[in-house]
Amino acid sequence: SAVANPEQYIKHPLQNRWALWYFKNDKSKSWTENLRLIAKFDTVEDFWALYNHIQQPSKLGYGCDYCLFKDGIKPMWEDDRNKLGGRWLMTLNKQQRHNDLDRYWMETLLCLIGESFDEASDDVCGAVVNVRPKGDKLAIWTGNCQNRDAIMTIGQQYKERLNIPSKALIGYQSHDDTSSKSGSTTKNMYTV
Amino acid sequence: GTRIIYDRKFLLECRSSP
Repeated sequence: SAVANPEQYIKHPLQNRWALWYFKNDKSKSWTENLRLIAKFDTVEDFWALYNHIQQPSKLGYGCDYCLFKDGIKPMWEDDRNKLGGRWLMTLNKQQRHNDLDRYWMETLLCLIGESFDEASDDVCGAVVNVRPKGDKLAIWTGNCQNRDAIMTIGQQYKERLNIPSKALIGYQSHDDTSSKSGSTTKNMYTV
Repeated sequence: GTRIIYDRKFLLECRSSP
């Protein structure tokens, strides 16, 4: 007689429930109308079921985004959990759409759902990938731009996970500075 | 409380499991 192995039928719970959002840039609609919730999940298996089912970022059209956020946090600056926060931002060159974008995005998702930043994971609100003609962007959003220790932990671990060379710096910018900037660049509060 | 942490190796193994 066979003994059932729980490993084969029990899904693996995640620390958090996550929501995947999709943004499609339709100029005839408002920004919020263009933002759609795709699905929520709270197990490893349900994450993969969703991930395996959707397009990779490199196949999305220009102006499209994916956002993965903790359940209850909307992927916008205005959300109470985001408004004091900021983001670690990775700007990719055009060549990297073919070489790195999809791999980086998957790695980002695994960092989030696996709680890779230990206690600093509590500071994570979500992650965003923007597909843009000038170059794609990846970001991890955190909840409070003053939490230096947590932000530095997240930045260092993230850079390591993506295998970014140590001499290539990535920057953290507050949403406040990003939303009020006048030029095309926002100053970095932190770099790793 | 305890935090449920999964490393990338485990997460990737779950992708191909039945």
